[in-house]
Amino acid sequence: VQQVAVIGLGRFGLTVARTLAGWGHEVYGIDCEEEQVQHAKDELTHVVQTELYDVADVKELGLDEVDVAVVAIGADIEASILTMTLLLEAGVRRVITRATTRLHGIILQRVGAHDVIYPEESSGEMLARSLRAPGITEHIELSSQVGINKLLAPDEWVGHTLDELRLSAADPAFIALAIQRGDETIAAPAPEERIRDGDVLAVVCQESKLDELPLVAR
Amino acid sequence: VQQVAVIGLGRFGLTVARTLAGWGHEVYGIDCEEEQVQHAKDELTHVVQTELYDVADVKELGLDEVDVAVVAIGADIEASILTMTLLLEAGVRRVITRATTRLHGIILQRVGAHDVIYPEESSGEMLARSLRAPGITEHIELSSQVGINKLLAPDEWVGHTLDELRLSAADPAFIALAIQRGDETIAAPAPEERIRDGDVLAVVCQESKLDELPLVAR
Ligand SMILES: Nc1ncnc2c1ncn2[C@@H]1O[C@H](COP(=O)(O)OP(=O)(O)OP(=O)(O)O)[C@@H](O)[C@H]1O
Ligand SMILES: Nc1ncnc2c1ncn2[C@@H]1O[C@H](COP(=O)(O)OP(=O)(O)OP(=O)(O)O)[C@@H](O)[C@H]1O
Repeated sequence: VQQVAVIGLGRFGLTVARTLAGWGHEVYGIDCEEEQVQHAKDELTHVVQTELYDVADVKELGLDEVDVAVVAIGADIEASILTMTLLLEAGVRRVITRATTRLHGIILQRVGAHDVIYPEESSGEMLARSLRAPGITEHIELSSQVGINKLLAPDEWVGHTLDELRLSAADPAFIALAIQRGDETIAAPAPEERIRDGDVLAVVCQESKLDELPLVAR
Repeated sequence: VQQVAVIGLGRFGLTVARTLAGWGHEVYGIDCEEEQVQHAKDELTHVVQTELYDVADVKELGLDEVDVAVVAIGADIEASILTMTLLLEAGVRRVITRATTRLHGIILQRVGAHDVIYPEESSGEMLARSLRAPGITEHIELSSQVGINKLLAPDEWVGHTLDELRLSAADPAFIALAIQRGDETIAAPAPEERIRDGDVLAVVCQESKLDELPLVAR
Protein backbone atom coordinates (compact mmCIF):
# COMPACT_ATOMS: atom_id res chain seq x y z
CA VAL A 1 0.00 0.00 0.00
CA GLN A 2 1.40 3.31 -1.04
CA GLN A 3 0.94 6.65 0.68
CA VAL A 4 0.44 9.24 -2.03
CA ALA A 5 -0.11 12.99 -1.86
CA VAL A 6 -1.71 14.78 -4.80
CA ILE A 7 -1.51 18.57 -4.83
CA GLY A 8 -3.97 20.06 -7.31
CA LEU A 9 -7.29 18.27 -7.75
CA GLY A 10 -8.28 19.28 -11.29
CA ARG A 11 -9.19 16.60 -13.81
CA PHE A 12 -5.68 15.20 -13.97
CA GLY A 13 -4.86 15.30 -10.25
CA LEU A 14 -8.25 14.08 -9.08
CA THR A 15 -8.10 11.16 -11.52
CA VAL A 16 -4.67 10.12 -10.21
CA ALA A 17 -5.97 10.43 -6.65
CA ARG A 18 -9.25 8.58 -7.09
CA THR A 19 -7.73 5.79 -9.19
CA LEU A 20 -5.09 5.06 -6.55
CA ALA A 21 -7.66 5.34 -3.75
CA GLY A 22 -9.82 2.85 -5.63
CA TRP A 23 -6.97 0.36 -5.45
CA GLY A 24 -6.66 0.70 -1.71
CA HIS A 25 -3.76 3.14 -1.50
CA GLU A 26 -3.78 5.95 1.08
CA VAL A 27 -4.27 9.19 -0.80
CA TYR A 28 -4.00 12.73 0.58
CA GLY A 29 -5.55 15.35 -1.67
CA ILE A 30 -4.65 19.02 -1.44
CA ASP A 31 -6.18 21.94 -3.30
CA CYS A 32 -6.42 25.65 -2.54
CA GLU A 33 -9.91 25.95 -4.01
CA GLU A 34 -12.99 25.10 -1.92
CA GLU A 35 -14.95 23.79 -4.90
CA GLN A 36 -12.29 21.24 -5.82
CA VAL A 37 -11.94 20.15 -2.20
CA GLN A 38 -15.69 19.67 -1.78
CA HIS A 39 -15.88 17.68 -5.01
CA ALA A 40 -12.94 15.49 -3.98
CA LYS A 41 -14.31 14.84 -0.47
CA ASP A 42 -16.87 12.41 -1.87
CA GLU A 43 -14.10 10.27 -3.32
CA LEU A 44 -10.98 10.62 -1.17
CA THR A 45 -10.65 10.01 2.57
CA HIS A 46 -8.17 12.77 3.26
CA VAL A 47 -8.68 16.11 1.52
CA VAL A 48 -7.35 19.41 2.77
CA GLN A 49 -8.06 22.87 1.43
CA THR A 50 -4.80 24.72 1.68
CA GLU A 51 -1.86 26.21 -0.17
CA LEU A 52 1.66 25.15 0.82
CA TYR A 53 3.84 28.15 1.65
CA ASP A 54 6.82 26.61 3.44
CA VAL A 55 8.38 23.31 4.48
CA ALA A 56 6.66 23.60 7.89
CA ASP A 57 3.25 23.42 6.13
CA VAL A 58 4.35 20.24 4.37
CA LYS A 59 5.51 18.59 7.60
CA GLU A 60 2.48 19.74 9.58
CA LEU A 61 0.24 17.85 7.16
CA GLY A 62 2.52 14.81 7.33
CA LEU A 63 3.16 15.06 3.59
CA ASP A 64 6.89 14.57 4.08
CA GLU A 65 6.15 10.94 5.01
CA VAL A 66 4.42 9.90 1.79
CA ASP A 67 5.97 7.47 -0.69
CA VAL A 68 5.27 9.74 -3.60
CA ALA A 69 3.83 13.21 -4.16
CA VAL A 70 2.21 14.32 -7.39
CA VAL A 71 2.08 18.04 -8.14
CA ALA A 72 -0.87 18.28 -10.50
CA ILE A 73 -1.13 22.07 -10.60
CA GLY A 74 -1.52 23.08 -14.23
CA ALA A 75 -1.84 26.67 -15.32
CA ASP A 76 0.03 28.34 -12.46
CA ILE A 77 3.63 27.58 -13.40
CA GLU A 78 5.03 29.49 -10.44
CA ALA A 79 2.85 27.62 -7.93
CA SER A 80 3.80 24.31 -9.55
CA ILE A 81 7.55 24.98 -9.25
CA LEU A 82 7.29 26.39 -5.72
CA THR A 83 5.08 23.54 -4.47
CA MET A 84 7.34 20.88 -5.94
CA THR A 85 10.41 22.52 -4.42
CA LEU A 86 8.82 22.61 -0.96
CA LEU A 87 8.05 18.89 -1.16
CA LEU A 88 11.61 18.10 -2.22
CA GLU A 89 13.01 20.32 0.54
CA ALA A 90 10.77 18.54 3.06
CA GLY A 91 12.41 15.28 2.04
CA VAL A 92 9.66 13.60 0.02
CA ARG A 93 11.51 10.79 -1.71
CA ARG A 94 9.71 10.91 -5.03
CA VAL A 95 8.00 13.94 -6.53
CA ILE A 96 6.25 13.74 -9.88
CA THR A 97 5.18 17.00 -11.44
CA ARG A 98 2.93 17.95 -14.27
CA ALA A 99 4.24 20.45 -16.81
CA THR A 100 2.25 22.71 -19.12
CA THR A 101 5.00 23.63 -21.58
CA ARG A 102 8.34 22.16 -22.59
CA LEU A 103 10.20 24.99 -20.82
CA HIS A 104 8.13 24.46 -17.67
CA GLY A 105 9.12 20.78 -17.79
CA ILE A 106 12.79 21.63 -18.24
CA ILE A 107 12.67 23.87 -15.18
CA LEU A 108 10.97 21.17 -13.12
CA GLN A 109 13.68 18.69 -14.07
CA ARG A 110 16.44 21.14 -13.28
CA VAL A 111 14.91 21.85 -9.89
CA GLY A 112 14.75 18.12 -9.16
CA ALA A 113 11.45 16.51 -10.22
CA HIS A 114 11.90 12.74 -10.40
CA ASP A 115 9.41 12.59 -13.24
CA VAL A 116 7.66 15.16 -15.41
CA ILE A 117 4.27 14.42 -16.96
CA TYR A 118 2.71 16.18 -19.96
CA PRO A 119 -0.92 14.99 -19.74
CA GLU A 120 -2.24 16.56 -22.95
CA GLU A 121 0.76 15.50 -25.01
CA SER A 122 0.75 11.97 -23.69
CA SER A 123 -2.97 11.53 -24.43
CA GLY A 124 -2.36 13.05 -27.84
CA GLU A 125 0.27 10.38 -28.56
CA MET A 126 -2.06 7.64 -27.34
CA LEU A 127 -4.81 8.83 -29.67
CA ALA A 128 -2.40 9.17 -32.60
CA ARG A 129 -1.23 5.61 -32.01
CA SER A 130 -4.76 4.25 -31.97
CA LEU A 131 -5.58 6.14 -35.18
CA ARG A 132 -2.43 4.96 -36.92
CA ALA A 133 -3.60 1.41 -37.12
CA PRO A 134 -7.34 1.25 -36.71
CA GLY A 135 -8.23 -1.67 -34.50
CA ILE A 136 -5.15 -1.30 -32.31
CA THR A 137 -6.51 -0.12 -29.03
CA GLU A 138 -3.56 -0.32 -26.69
CA HIS A 139 0.17 -0.53 -27.00
CA ILE A 140 3.34 -1.23 -25.04
CA GLU A 141 6.70 -0.13 -26.38
CA LEU A 142 9.39 -2.79 -25.92
CA SER A 143 12.05 -0.85 -27.83
CA SER A 144 12.02 2.00 -30.31
CA GLN A 145 11.46 -0.59 -33.05
CA VAL A 146 9.28 -3.22 -31.41
CA GLY A 147 5.97 -3.00 -29.62
CA ILE A 148 3.14 -5.14 -28.29
CA ASN A 149 -0.23 -4.19 -29.71
CA LYS A 150 -3.66 -5.17 -28.47
CA LEU A 151 -6.30 -5.65 -31.09
CA LEU A 152 -9.70 -7.17 -31.51
CA ALA A 153 -9.60 -10.03 -34.04
CA PRO A 154 -11.00 -8.68 -37.32
CA ASP A 155 -13.74 -10.75 -38.99
CA GLU A 156 -11.26 -11.81 -41.67
CA TRP A 157 -9.18 -13.65 -39.07
CA VAL A 158 -11.97 -15.67 -37.50
CA GLY A 159 -11.66 -19.39 -38.23
CA HIS A 160 -8.02 -19.15 -39.31
CA THR A 161 -5.04 -20.49 -37.39
CA LEU A 162 -2.19 -18.25 -36.18
CA ASP A 163 0.05 -20.05 -38.67
CA GLU A 164 -2.25 -19.27 -41.59
CA LEU A 165 -2.41 -15.64 -40.46
CA ARG A 166 1.38 -15.49 -40.16
CA LEU A 167 1.11 -14.62 -36.49
CA SER A 168 3.10 -17.52 -35.11
CA ALA A 169 6.79 -17.51 -34.21
CA ALA A 170 7.61 -18.92 -37.64
CA ASP A 171 7.06 -15.43 -39.05
CA PRO A 172 8.91 -13.00 -36.79
CA ALA A 173 7.36 -9.76 -38.08
CA PHE A 174 4.24 -10.40 -36.00
CA ILE A 175 3.83 -12.91 -33.19
CA ALA A 176 0.65 -13.40 -31.16
CA LEU A 177 1.85 -13.50 -27.57
CA ALA A 178 -1.54 -14.05 -25.96
CA ILE A 179 -5.20 -14.44 -26.82
CA GLN A 180 -7.92 -13.27 -24.47
CA ARG A 181 -11.07 -15.28 -25.06
CA GLY A 182 -13.75 -14.08 -22.68
CA ASP A 183 -12.37 -14.84 -19.23
CA GLU A 184 -9.70 -17.19 -20.51
CA THR A 185 -6.14 -16.00 -21.19
CA ILE A 186 -4.13 -18.18 -23.59
CA ALA A 187 -0.46 -17.31 -23.13
CA ALA A 188 1.98 -18.31 -25.88
CA PRO A 189 -0.77 -19.81 -28.10
CA ALA A 190 0.19 -22.65 -30.43
CA PRO A 191 0.53 -22.01 -34.18
CA GLU A 192 -2.52 -24.20 -34.80
CA GLU A 193 -4.71 -22.14 -32.44
CA ARG A 194 -7.77 -21.06 -34.39
CA ILE A 195 -9.12 -17.52 -33.95
CA ARG A 196 -12.69 -17.16 -32.74
CA ASP A 197 -15.05 -14.24 -33.01
CA GLY A 198 -14.48 -11.82 -30.14
CA ASP A 199 -10.87 -12.88 -29.49
CA VAL A 200 -8.58 -10.11 -28.27
CA LEU A 201 -4.95 -10.57 -29.29
CA ALA A 202 -1.69 -9.17 -27.96
CA VAL A 203 0.71 -9.18 -30.91
CA VAL A 204 4.37 -8.24 -30.85
CA CYS A 205 5.18 -6.21 -33.98
CA GLN A 206 8.03 -4.47 -35.68
CA GLU A 207 6.84 -0.85 -35.51
CA SER A 208 7.85 -0.16 -39.08
CA LYS A 209 5.64 -3.01 -40.30
CA LEU A 210 2.61 -1.96 -38.29
CA ASP A 211 0.69 -0.88 -41.37
CA GLU A 212 1.04 -4.39 -42.82
CA LEU A 213 -1.11 -5.92 -40.09
CA PRO A 214 -4.20 -6.83 -42.09
CA LEU A 215 -6.53 -4.84 -39.92
CA VAL A 216 -9.91 -3.46 -40.65
CA ALA A 217 -11.49 -1.01 -38.23
CA ARG A 218 -14.68 -2.41 -36.79
CA VAL B 1 -1.81 6.17 -45.22
CA GLN B 2 -4.60 7.96 -43.45
CA GLN B 3 -5.97 11.41 -44.16
CA VAL B 4 -6.61 13.08 -40.82
CA ALA B 5 -8.01 16.48 -39.92
CA VAL B 6 -7.27 17.97 -36.50
CA ILE B 7 -9.31 20.99 -35.46
CA GLY B 8 -7.75 22.76 -32.51
CA LEU B 9 -3.96 22.81 -32.31
CA GLY B 10 -3.35 23.17 -28.58
CA ARG B 11 -1.02 20.74 -26.81
CA PHE B 12 -3.37 17.79 -27.29
CA GLY B 13 -4.41 18.48 -30.89
CA LEU B 14 -0.96 19.46 -32.11
CA THR B 15 0.53 16.31 -30.56
CA VAL B 16 -2.02 14.12 -32.35
CA ALA B 17 -1.30 15.98 -35.59
CA ARG B 18 2.49 15.95 -35.44
CA THR B 19 2.69 12.32 -34.28
CA LEU B 20 0.57 11.12 -37.21
CA ALA B 21 2.46 13.38 -39.63
CA GLY B 22 5.70 11.89 -38.34
CA TRP B 23 4.44 8.45 -39.38
CA GLY B 24 3.72 9.61 -42.91
CA HIS B 25 0.00 10.25 -42.68
CA GLU B 26 -1.57 13.27 -44.38
CA VAL B 27 -2.61 15.69 -41.67
CA TYR B 28 -4.69 18.85 -42.06
CA GLY B 29 -4.47 21.19 -39.08
CA ILE B 30 -7.08 23.83 -38.38
CA ASP B 31 -7.08 26.50 -35.69
CA CYS B 32 -8.74 29.89 -35.40
CA GLU B 33 -5.76 31.48 -33.65
CA GLU B 34 -2.82 32.82 -35.66
CA GLU B 35 -0.26 31.92 -33.00
CA GLN B 36 -1.25 28.23 -33.00
CA VAL B 37 -1.27 28.14 -36.79
CA GLN B 38 2.21 29.71 -37.06
CA HIS B 39 3.56 27.30 -34.48
CA ALA B 40 2.02 24.31 -36.29
CA LYS B 41 3.27 25.38 -39.74
CA ASP B 42 6.80 24.26 -38.86
CA GLU B 43 5.56 20.76 -38.24
CA LEU B 44 2.54 20.08 -40.45
CA THR B 45 2.28 20.42 -44.22
CA HIS B 46 -1.29 21.67 -44.31
CA VAL B 47 -2.37 24.22 -41.71
CA VAL B 48 -5.24 26.63 -42.12
CA GLN B 49 -6.23 29.48 -39.84
CA THR B 50 -10.00 29.45 -39.81
CA GLU B 51 -13.14 28.73 -37.85
CA LEU B 52 -15.72 26.37 -39.34
CA TYR B 53 -19.16 28.00 -39.50
CA ASP B 54 -21.11 25.74 -41.85
CA VAL B 55 -20.93 22.52 -43.85
CA ALA B 56 -19.81 24.52 -46.91
CA ASP B 57 -16.66 25.60 -45.03
CA VAL B 58 -15.91 21.95 -44.28
CA LYS B 59 -16.34 20.88 -47.91
CA GLU B 60 -14.42 23.86 -49.29
CA LEU B 61 -11.37 22.75 -47.31
CA GLY B 62 -11.86 19.16 -48.46
CA LEU B 63 -12.26 18.05 -44.84
CA ASP B 64 -15.28 15.94 -45.71
CA GLU B 65 -12.95 13.54 -47.53
CA VAL B 66 -10.68 12.67 -44.59
CA ASP B 67 -10.63 9.23 -42.99
CA VAL B 68 -10.93 10.67 -39.51
CA ALA B 69 -11.35 14.09 -37.95
CA VAL B 70 -10.26 14.96 -34.42
CA VAL B 71 -11.93 17.89 -32.70
CA ALA B 72 -9.32 18.92 -30.15
CA ILE B 73 -10.95 22.15 -29.00
CA GLY B 74 -10.85 22.19 -25.23
CA ALA B 75 -12.27 25.00 -23.18
CA ASP B 76 -14.92 26.25 -25.62
CA ILE B 77 -17.60 23.58 -25.19
CA GLU B 78 -19.98 25.26 -27.61
CA ALA B 79 -17.36 25.47 -30.36
CA SER B 80 -16.41 21.83 -29.77
CA ILE B 81 -20.01 20.63 -30.16
CA LEU B 82 -20.74 22.86 -33.15
CA THR B 83 -17.52 21.94 -34.96
CA MET B 84 -18.05 18.23 -34.44
CA THR B 85 -21.63 18.47 -35.67
CA LEU B 86 -20.56 20.25 -38.85
CA LEU B 87 -18.03 17.52 -39.59
CA LEU B 88 -20.65 14.80 -39.06
CA GLU B 89 -23.16 16.70 -41.20
CA ALA B 90 -20.55 17.02 -43.95
CA GLY B 91 -20.27 13.22 -43.96
CA VAL B 92 -16.92 12.67 -42.26
CA ARG B 93 -17.01 8.96 -41.51
CA ARG B 94 -15.26 9.06 -38.14
CA VAL B 95 -15.15 12.00 -35.77
CA ILE B 96 -13.30 11.81 -32.48
CA THR B 97 -13.86 14.60 -30.03
CA ARG B 98 -12.18 15.74 -26.89
CA ALA B 99 -14.35 16.47 -23.86
CA THR B 100 -13.57 18.70 -20.92
CA THR B 101 -16.22 17.44 -18.48
CA ARG B 102 -18.31 14.30 -18.16
CA LEU B 103 -21.45 16.21 -19.23
CA HIS B 104 -19.64 17.63 -22.25
CA GLY B 105 -18.67 14.08 -23.19
CA ILE B 106 -22.25 12.84 -22.79
CA ILE B 107 -23.47 15.57 -25.12
CA LEU B 108 -20.81 14.73 -27.71
CA GLN B 109 -21.84 11.10 -27.67
CA ARG B 110 -25.52 11.96 -27.96
CA VAL B 111 -24.81 14.23 -30.91
CA GLY B 112 -22.88 11.42 -32.61
CA ALA B 113 -19.16 11.43 -31.79
CA HIS B 114 -17.66 8.05 -32.65
CA ASP B 115 -15.23 8.39 -29.79
CA VAL B 116 -14.81 10.80 -26.89
CA ILE B 117 -11.39 11.44 -25.36
CA TYR B 118 -10.69 12.86 -21.89
CA PRO B 119 -6.98 13.72 -22.15
CA GLU B 120 -6.37 14.80 -18.56
CA GLU B 121 -8.29 11.88 -17.09
CA SER B 122 -6.65 9.32 -19.32
CA SER B 123 -3.15 10.59 -18.45
CA GLY B 124 -4.18 10.63 -14.80
CA GLU B 125 -5.10 6.94 -15.02
CA MET B 126 -1.82 6.13 -16.77
CA LEU B 127 0.16 7.84 -14.01
CA ALA B 128 -1.88 6.15 -11.28
CA ARG B 129 -1.20 2.79 -12.87
CA SER B 130 2.53 3.39 -13.04
CA LEU B 131 2.54 4.50 -9.40
CA ARG B 132 0.51 1.51 -8.25
CA ALA B 133 3.26 -0.96 -8.89
CA PRO B 134 6.61 0.81 -9.02
CA GLY B 135 8.62 -0.62 -11.86
CA ILE B 136 5.61 -1.20 -14.10
CA THR B 137 5.99 1.36 -16.81
CA GLU B 138 3.32 0.41 -19.32
CA HIS B 139 0.21 -1.68 -19.38
CA ILE B 140 -2.34 -3.27 -21.69
CA GLU B 141 -5.69 -4.39 -20.37
CA LEU B 142 -6.75 -7.78 -21.74
CA SER B 143 -9.87 -8.03 -19.59
CA SER B 144 -11.06 -6.36 -16.41
CA GLN B 145 -9.09 -8.99 -14.46
CA VAL B 146 -6.05 -9.62 -16.60
CA GLY B 147 -3.41 -7.33 -18.01
CA ILE B 148 0.00 -7.31 -19.66
CA ASN B 149 2.58 -5.26 -17.79
CA LYS B 150 5.94 -4.05 -18.97
CA LEU B 151 8.66 -3.88 -16.40
CA LEU B 152 12.40 -3.58 -16.17
CA ALA B 153 13.88 -6.70 -14.56
CA PRO B 154 14.71 -5.82 -10.93
CA ASP B 155 18.23 -6.65 -9.73
CA GLU B 156 16.79 -9.51 -7.65
CA TRP B 157 15.71 -11.31 -10.81
CA VAL B 158 19.00 -11.16 -12.67
CA GLY B 159 20.60 -14.58 -13.05
CA HIS B 160 17.40 -16.48 -12.22
CA THR B 161 15.33 -18.51 -14.65
CA LEU B 162 11.68 -17.71 -15.40
CA ASP B 163 10.80 -20.99 -13.70
CA GLU B 164 12.63 -20.05 -10.50
CA LEU B 165 10.91 -16.66 -10.54
CA ARG B 166 7.51 -18.31 -11.08
CA LEU B 167 7.05 -16.41 -14.33
CA SER B 168 6.62 -19.40 -16.62
CA ALA B 169 3.36 -20.93 -17.75
CA ALA B 170 3.58 -23.50 -14.94
CA ASP B 171 2.46 -20.73 -12.57
CA PRO B 172 -0.52 -19.02 -14.18
CA ALA B 173 -0.65 -15.94 -11.93
CA PHE B 174 2.22 -14.34 -13.85
CA ILE B 175 3.59 -15.43 -17.21
CA ALA B 176 6.44 -13.72 -19.04
CA LEU B 177 5.17 -13.36 -22.62
CA ALA B 178 8.26 -11.70 -24.04
CA ILE B 179 11.70 -10.46 -23.06
CA GLN B 180 13.32 -7.50 -24.77
CA ARG B 181 17.08 -7.80 -24.52
CA GLY B 182 18.65 -4.81 -26.26
CA ASP B 183 17.54 -5.13 -29.88
CA GLU B 184 16.48 -8.74 -29.51
CA THR B 185 12.85 -9.70 -28.80
CA ILE B 186 12.36 -13.17 -27.27
CA ALA B 187 8.72 -14.12 -27.74
CA ALA B 188 7.31 -16.94 -25.59
CA PRO B 189 10.59 -17.43 -23.67
CA ALA B 190 11.32 -20.90 -22.32
CA PRO B 191 10.99 -21.59 -18.57
CA GLU B 192 14.76 -22.06 -18.38
CA GLU B 193 15.46 -18.63 -19.88
CA ARG B 194 17.76 -16.80 -17.47
CA ILE B 195 17.17 -13.09 -16.81
CA ARG B 196 19.99 -10.70 -17.60
CA ASP B 197 20.61 -7.20 -16.34
CA GLY B 198 18.71 -4.67 -18.45
CA ASP B 199 16.07 -7.14 -19.62
CA VAL B 200 12.62 -5.65 -20.19
CA LEU B 201 9.76 -8.09 -19.62
CA ALA B 202 6.16 -8.16 -20.75
CA VAL B 203 4.29 -10.16 -18.11
CA VAL B 204 0.65 -11.18 -18.17
CA CYS B 205 -0.81 -10.78 -14.69
CA GLN B 206 -4.02 -11.22 -12.78
CA GLU B 207 -4.77 -7.60 -11.86
CA SER B 208 -5.72 -8.55 -8.32
CA LYS B 209 -2.32 -10.14 -7.77
CA LEU B 210 -0.36 -7.22 -9.19
CA ASP B 211 1.01 -6.26 -5.80
CA GLU B 212 2.53 -9.73 -5.40
CA LEU B 213 4.94 -9.19 -8.27
CA PRO B 214 8.23 -8.98 -6.39
CA LEU B 215 9.11 -5.59 -7.71
CA VAL B 216 11.42 -3.00 -6.35
CA ALA B 217 11.39 0.48 -7.88
CA ARG B 218 14.74 1.32 -9.40
N1 LIG C 1 -0.79 26.72 -5.17
C1 LIG C 1 -1.73 25.77 -5.27
N2 LIG C 1 -1.90 24.89 -4.24
C2 LIG C 1 -2.83 23.92 -4.32
N3 LIG C 1 -3.65 23.73 -5.38
C3 LIG C 1 -3.51 24.57 -6.43
C4 LIG C 1 -2.56 25.64 -6.42
N4 LIG C 1 -2.67 26.28 -7.61
C5 LIG C 1 -3.63 25.67 -8.30
N5 LIG C 1 -4.14 24.64 -7.60
C6 LIG C 1 -5.17 23.72 -8.01
O1 LIG C 1 -4.65 22.82 -8.97
C7 LIG C 1 -5.71 22.30 -9.75
C8 LIG C 1 -5.26 22.13 -11.19
O2 LIG C 1 -4.89 23.35 -11.72
P1 LIG C 1 -5.18 23.82 -13.21
O3 LIG C 1 -4.90 25.26 -13.28
O4 LIG C 1 -4.45 22.95 -14.14
O5 LIG C 1 -6.71 23.59 -13.37
P2 LIG C 1 -7.43 22.60 -14.41
O6 LIG C 1 -7.20 23.05 -15.79
O7 LIG C 1 -8.83 22.51 -13.91
O8 LIG C 1 -6.69 21.22 -14.20
P3 LIG C 1 -6.86 19.89 -15.09
O9 LIG C 1 -6.25 20.19 -16.42
O10 LIG C 1 -6.12 18.88 -14.30
O11 LIG C 1 -8.32 19.66 -15.15
C9 LIG C 1 -6.87 23.26 -9.59
O12 LIG C 1 -7.94 22.55 -8.98
C10 LIG C 1 -6.34 24.38 -8.70
O13 LIG C 1 -7.30 24.83 -7.78
N1 LIG D 1 -13.94 27.29 -32.99
C1 LIG D 1 -12.65 26.94 -33.09
N2 LIG D 1 -12.15 26.57 -34.28
C2 LIG D 1 -10.86 26.21 -34.41
N3 LIG D 1 -9.98 26.16 -33.39
C3 LIG D 1 -10.44 26.52 -32.19
C4 LIG D 1 -11.78 26.91 -31.96
N4 LIG D 1 -11.92 27.19 -30.63
C5 LIG D 1 -10.74 26.97 -30.05
N5 LIG D 1 -9.84 26.56 -30.97
C6 LIG D 1 -8.45 26.20 -30.74
O1 LIG D 1 -8.41 24.93 -30.11
C7 LIG D 1 -7.17 24.82 -29.41
C8 LIG D 1 -7.37 24.07 -28.10
O2 LIG D 1 -8.25 24.76 -27.32
P1 LIG D 1 -8.11 24.87 -25.73
O3 LIG D 1 -9.07 25.90 -25.29
O4 LIG D 1 -8.24 23.54 -25.13
O5 LIG D 1 -6.66 25.39 -25.54
P2 LIG D 1 -5.49 24.66 -24.76
O6 LIG D 1 -5.81 24.55 -23.32
O7 LIG D 1 -4.26 25.40 -25.15
O8 LIG D 1 -5.47 23.20 -25.38
P3 LIG D 1 -4.60 21.95 -24.87
O9 LIG D 1 -5.18 21.55 -23.54
O10 LIG D 1 -4.79 20.94 -25.96
O11 LIG D 1 -3.21 22.46 -24.76
C9 LIG D 1 -6.65 26.23 -29.23
O12 LIG D 1 -5.42 26.34 -29.94
C10 LIG D 1 -7.71 27.13 -29.82
O13 LIG D 1 -7.18 28.24 -30.53
